[in-house]
Amino acid sequence: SKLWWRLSEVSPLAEHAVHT
Amino acid sequence: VAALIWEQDETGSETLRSNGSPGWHDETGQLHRAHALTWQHPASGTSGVHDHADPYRNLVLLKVRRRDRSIHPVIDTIRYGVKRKHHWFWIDTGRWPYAYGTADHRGEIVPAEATWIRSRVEAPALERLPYPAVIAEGYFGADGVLPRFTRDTVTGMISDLDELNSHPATMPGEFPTVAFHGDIAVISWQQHSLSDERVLEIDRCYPDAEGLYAIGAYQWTWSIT
Repeated sequence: SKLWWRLSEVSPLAEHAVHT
Repeated sequence: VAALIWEQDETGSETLRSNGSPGWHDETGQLHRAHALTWQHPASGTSGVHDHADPYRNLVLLKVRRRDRSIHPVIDTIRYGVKRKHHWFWIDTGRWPYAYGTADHRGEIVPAEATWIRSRVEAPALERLPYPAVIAEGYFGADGVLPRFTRDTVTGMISDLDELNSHPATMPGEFPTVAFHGDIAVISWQQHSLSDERVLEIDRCYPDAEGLYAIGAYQWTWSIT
């Protein structure tokens, strides 16, 4: 089964995690 | 290492948050979390988040390259999804290691065993106009029921929205717009500022195996009229 997130919410979080 | 932290919050919602430092905070000072959007089935007490994060596996590592080189690191998958103007990020919890990806539309609305019953539904996003639908019996999402509509009904929504959007009393961006691109219903919002006017696509809805559209699922709050 899949869990679904809005990409617009996940992508800034992911960039934040990568860049700090 | 750079990762998204996947966990269940106190409300039972499945969330992702950044492990970057300093932390990512929202306007109220709380850690910003992205909540998974999924179904609830109160009668059985189940929900789409029953495969919740394993405390030993709850990091979504952003840069790890799998042994299978055809699988991209998560951060590349996310960036590529943004570039392709996708709307959804998914994690398949059914196997380990978890599969993940992005999509322009949402495939699964409720589990396959759901039964569908005839109803009439309305949503504030569509000025509470009533539409015939089938709804997944006993399932809820986005604070409402989860309906599917015929293409003819979606065509009716499109003309209703065109009328609402062209009404002089309507504020720009007050209502969404829907348009068919072939078989796909494309949902957008107008965004207006003093210097700029643009249309932002927020979702796509594909016809399912029965030719029905779960339009606005997990985006608009549908209720039974």
